[in-house]
Amino acid sequence: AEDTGVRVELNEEDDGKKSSIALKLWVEDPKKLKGKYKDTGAIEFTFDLGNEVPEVVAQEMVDSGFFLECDVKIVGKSIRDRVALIKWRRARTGSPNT
Amino acid sequence: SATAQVVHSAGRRFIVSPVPECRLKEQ
Repeated sequence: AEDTGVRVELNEEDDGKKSSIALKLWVEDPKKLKGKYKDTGAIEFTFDLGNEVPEVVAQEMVDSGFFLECDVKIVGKSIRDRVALIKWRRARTGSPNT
Repeated sequence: SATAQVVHSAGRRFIVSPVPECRLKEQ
């Protein structure tokens, strides 16, 4: 995955069964963002792997004031990349909830 | 470590917490 400067990691162990998983997002390289970034720390949230869309979550982060509108795509892509990796790993291990 | 909670109008909860220290990149 491309290094967007925004890091998204698992905030809990993935047992391969849960439909929603806890994630943690933070900005590792603010220079890669287009807009000014107020470093408030890491953002913890849960993501429904089956029903939610990364870009929608990114927009909610923008709406909540964490990011500027111009960075919604970068944030969305970062979340999407992590979700794709989670799903890929689940498929590899044959998890029931891929 | 300080944490704060932000609730989006659609109902999603965001919890602000410190960035893991071992993950901080050298600027």
